This record gives sequence, C-alpha cells and structure tokens, in this order.
Amino acid sequence: ISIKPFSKESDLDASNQGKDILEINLAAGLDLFEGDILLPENR
Amino acid sequence: NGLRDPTTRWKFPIPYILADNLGLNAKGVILYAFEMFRLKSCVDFKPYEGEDTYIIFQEFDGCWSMVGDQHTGQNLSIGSGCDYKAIVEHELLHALGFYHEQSRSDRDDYVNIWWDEVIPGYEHNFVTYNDSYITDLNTPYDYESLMHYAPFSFNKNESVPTVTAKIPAFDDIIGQRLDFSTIDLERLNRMYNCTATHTLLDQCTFEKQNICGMIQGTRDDADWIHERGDGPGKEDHTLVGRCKEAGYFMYFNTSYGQTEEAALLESRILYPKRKQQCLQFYYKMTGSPLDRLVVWVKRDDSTGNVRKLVKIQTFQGDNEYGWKIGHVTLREEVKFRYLFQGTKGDPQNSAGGIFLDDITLTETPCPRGVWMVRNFSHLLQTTVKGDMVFSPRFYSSEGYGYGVTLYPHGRNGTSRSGYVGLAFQLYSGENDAILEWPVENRQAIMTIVDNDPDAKKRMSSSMVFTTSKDHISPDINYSNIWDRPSIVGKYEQSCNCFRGISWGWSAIISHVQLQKRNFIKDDTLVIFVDFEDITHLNQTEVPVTSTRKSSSGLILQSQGLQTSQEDSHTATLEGQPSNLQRQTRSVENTGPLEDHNWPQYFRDPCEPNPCQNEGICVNVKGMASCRCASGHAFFYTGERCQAMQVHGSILGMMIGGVAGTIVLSIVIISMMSQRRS
Repeated sequence: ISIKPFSKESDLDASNQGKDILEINLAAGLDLFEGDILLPENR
Repeated sequence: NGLRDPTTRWKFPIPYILADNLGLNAKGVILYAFEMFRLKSCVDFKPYEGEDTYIIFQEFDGCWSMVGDQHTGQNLSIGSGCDYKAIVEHELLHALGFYHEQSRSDRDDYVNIWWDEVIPGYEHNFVTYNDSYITDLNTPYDYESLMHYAPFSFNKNESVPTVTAKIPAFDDIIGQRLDFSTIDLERLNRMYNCTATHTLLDQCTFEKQNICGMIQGTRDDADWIHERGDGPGKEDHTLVGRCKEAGYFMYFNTSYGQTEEAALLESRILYPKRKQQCLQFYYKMTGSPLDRLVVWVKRDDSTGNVRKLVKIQTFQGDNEYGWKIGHVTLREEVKFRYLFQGTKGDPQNSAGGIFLDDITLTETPCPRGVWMVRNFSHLLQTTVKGDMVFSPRFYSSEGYGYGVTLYPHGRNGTSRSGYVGLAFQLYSGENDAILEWPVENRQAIMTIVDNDPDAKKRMSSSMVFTTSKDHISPDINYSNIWDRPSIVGKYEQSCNCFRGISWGWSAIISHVQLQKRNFIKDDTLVIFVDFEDITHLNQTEVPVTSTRKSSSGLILQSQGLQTSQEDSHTATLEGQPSNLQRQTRSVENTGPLEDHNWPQYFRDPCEPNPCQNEGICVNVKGMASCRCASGHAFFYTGERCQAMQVHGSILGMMIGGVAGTIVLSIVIISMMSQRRS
C-alpha cells in the first residue's frame, strides 16, 4: 500500500453526505407524521 | 414495533412498480434493497402484474412511506437524497407494518426525550403507541434498530440532541443507517412467519462438531481436520482467537506425506432456486507455495444422483500467510454439492497447511472488485485527514477498469472528524479502445464489509451512485469525469495507468462504528466494489391495468407534496429491457446474469405458486411445471391444473348406475301401470 498525501482536492463529493431521513424531509419542507410516515385519511 | 392488525400484513411476493420519475440510481438502489430482504428474510417482491395491492416507488419530495398494506396501490417516495440502501430499507419496513422504534409503549424505560430541545410544534413526532395497536413481537427494545430516530431528530439547537439512550454506550448507535439490526430481522421474520430466506443457501463457521453436515471424501488420501485455533498464527477467522474453547476451522496439513496427496471436503446436498450462486469463504495457506485449494461442484447427473464432477477454480499457495477471502461463482440449476479439495504441493518444504473457515453460499452475484486493506490499525495511525490510498485496478463485466480511493481519516474539506472516506474512480485499462466513452448509467456499489460470520447479521455500509452525463468537473474544462481516463485522468505510477477523477463520500463510516462490529478482523478492512450497467432500468413502464384507488390522505402542515405524477397510469417492471436501450460494447459477453438487478427469470418460477386447485409447482430448468392434485373420484389437468376431470372408471360406474336406475324405474313404472290397467 502506498499512501498518497493530499495535494489538490480535484475529486468530487456525492450529494447528501450522510443526511438522514428526517433532515432530508425537513429540508424539503415536509411535515409528515413522525417525519416520514404518510397516514391514511382515517388516521 | 409492528402493527397488530393482521389485515395490514402483505402477501408475498409484494407487487411493486418503479415509476419513471425515479432517478436511475434510485431504481438500482431499490432493487439492491430488495436483495437484502431476500437474503435475510422471506420477504419477496415481484413486478406489478395487475394486482389490487402493490407499492409504487416514486420520486416525490423526501423519503416516506405508509405503514402496512393499505390494500390499494400505495406510494413510497424515494426523493432526492434518499437513494441509499438503508433509507430504502427503512421506508420498506414502514410499508411492511413497522413504526419507529422509539414510539414503542415502553420506550421511556430506555431513552430520554429532551422535550425542551424539540422544535416547537414538532412534539407530536415523539408519541408512543398503545400495545393494543402495536406489538413488540416479544423482542427487547433495540437501540440498534434501523427504525430508531437519530439523536438529533427535530432538534432546535444544532448540537443538542432530542433523544439519548439511558445506557450511554448506545448514544452513538441509535439512528444507525447501515443495515437491518439482528432484532429488526427477528421481528420481521416473526411478523411474517419466515422460516427461511430466499437467497441464503448455506453457511458454516465450523464451530459445531457436525461441521454443518459436510462430509469427508471417501476416495481421497487424507482428511480435513476439524481443529480449534490455539496460539498465535493458528487463530480461526470466525472469532480470531478471542474466545476460549471456541474458534474452529478445517485444516489440511500439507507438511508430511506424498506430493499430490489430497483431501476432499464435501458440502451437504443443496437445492438452488436461481441460476447463479456465490461461494464466499476465508482461507489461509501456510505451507508450500505449491499447495493447492481447488473448488469443485458435484451436480445431479439427471438421474437424481449428485455425482457429476466439475472443477470450478483453483487457489494457489503463496508466501502470504494471512486469512484471505475467496469468491467462486457457481452456475447451478439442479441439486448439487460444493467441494473443497486440498492438495499437497511439496510436503518436504512445507511447515503448515491449508485453513478453511466462514463459508457462505448465497444466490447472488459475487463481487467483481475485492480489496483487503491489511494492517488497517497501522494505516490509521500513520495517516492524517486527506491522505489517500488507492485500491488495485479491477475490471467490470464489460471490461472497464475501476477502483476506489480510501481516505482513512476522511477527505479534506469535510467538517467531520474520525470518519473514513471512500471514492470511486475509473482506471485506464486494456479494453479502453473498444469500450464506449463517457461511460454513463453504470451503477457503482462500494461496500465496507461487516465480516460477521452469519450473513443475516452482517451490517455492511454500502454506498451507491450511478454515473451520469451531469458529472462534470472544472478541473477538466467541464468535461464529463467518466470519460476515458487516458484523456481526463492523471498518470498514476502505482498501476502504470491513468486514474480518472473520483466521486464519493468524504465520510462514509466512523472509526467508532468500524471498531464496534466485524468490520476489522485480523486487522484487515474488506471493501467490495462493483460497477454494472443499469441502462435497462431507464424506461421500463407498463400500464396499470385496474383503476387505482388513490392512496392520498397526506397529512401535511406546511407544504403540499408534488403529486402531479401520482396519477401516472404507468408502471415499471424490473428487468424489462427497453427498446431504447443503448447498445453497449462489452469485452465479456456475460449477459444479464452478471447484472445486479436480478431479472425476472432469476426468481423462483414457483413463487407464487401458479398451479390451481392445490397443484404442486416444480421448478424444471427455470420453468414452472404443475403436478396436479388427484382424488379417488376426480383429478385436475391443464397447464395450471385448472380443469377438473373425473376418473374413467368412476365415470363408467356413474353412467352405468344412472342408466341402470333409469331402466329400473321404467320397468317399475310399466309394471305398475300394467297392474292398474
């Protein structure tokens, strides 16, 4: 194994680094039951 | 924390639709999550075929689901940023009838809810349910559940949690999003009465004396020995010498006897459902470099006897004496055994032998890229944030060269500390001239492997993304980063090749998490990397055949969901190739068997049973064949046992009886009328 020291960070990060469900939903402006549950009308 | 109401439980397989508003990556991740359910439970999914009840996966805002079977077409949203294995699994567990873990009626015994820290107006998200409505399925509170809130849920101060565990050791476990916990699976399997999984065929740690039903070959020269690892250098792989009176493996001593002497270890007879299997095992060869470990298969010779031998793969000894992971692809369609043959290469120059441990046989594809990062603790000590290590080059089934970059302390630029980062990149390779560039619509799956010996308990961290024409970089003049590495990449001396720009995650898993499970065993971190074409998932729509009842009833307080596509009268079928599918060039003509997205024909054609009237379905070379029920008086016929017929003798007797009765009646009537006259 050869370790490469950091030089220039030209590599790209994927989106949503480690965001959890509730963070994603709150950021989307959703206010679902318990954060991610869609209730039927009779509930 | 599952719904008590049995009417909310699904019948398997669950019909599903992948709507075309989903991104390509989301579709691939959903199919990958299905495979996790199939590996670890009896839950199964099938493409929608006009059923009344089904799940339609759509891309709305956010990640959400309804709870339980609503007996209609119900939406499950995999919105932007939700296309991760664990998130899809979480939403599917809702759909299967589970609420969040911390809403159990007894949760206050286990966690503290810091009400003052909850965003005002969001307190209703911390309700508990009465045990007349939900059941814990006789399982303890599970801090490790995939269904547990993370500590910082609905918090008003960024650094102050709203949920903490009463046992502080679990504070950094609650809210894990690796995979199902052991108790998640116990509940799921209890709720749905699962007795077996769909794709786990066999596994063995050799901890028990029966060695999982394996048998010693009878025509060989020697035997494999069931041994316990005592002392340095002789630790097993299951427990790595951590436990007394435990830690067994199979051992073939190659340091005495004659060259070419062999020992054979045969598995029990196994019955495959799919057409491809992956045999994974750990082995260690400490004897001569000429020693050999050969994997064979004995399959049904079409007379019912498992005796037809086929050699599959040979592993040669070398001078590296650590545990190694082995993968062998099998393509068995009828009953078979797998065999390990140890052969002595040079007993005079051997001071050891061949070790074998932790075997897992699954009906899933083997990983194409396997990287064992040895001396990982040393690597952690000698690197700082931003330092990186490149994997060797692997080749995809199409022939693309690829690899990963490991950042032991994460990438520069991330605010998180104490995390490992992982990124994917293309390497130039021997096939580049004939391949298509830029390489789009290929799904990369990077997995940091949890090496639990029980495949059902593995909680590996998987990151998935799909290459796209939108992935561009200013460093290469806003060209696509998935173009040919010799054009857009930089020369890399360690592989004597070009390395493209990488794409990945600055912080994929914490060092604390890495130490908690079996991620690091024998001081080795194992990473799987796959890179497969999923273009065929681009357009796979079929119409919904019946009028869909709306699964509306959104309870929203601040913003409506975008439901413009909810009434889409189209449905998506897994694995149905589109006419618009791009023609791709490939080095290996491996076909769809290499795909991660198991096509329809991989599934058991007998599930669900197509035979009517209690007919028994038999899988004959991947085709369903019905064996119809037969009674004393009648029997069923037809391709699906749909037609009832009466036995000839019974029919004769019935006709004879009826005719006799009629004749007798006529005679009696005529006699009586003669008497009257």
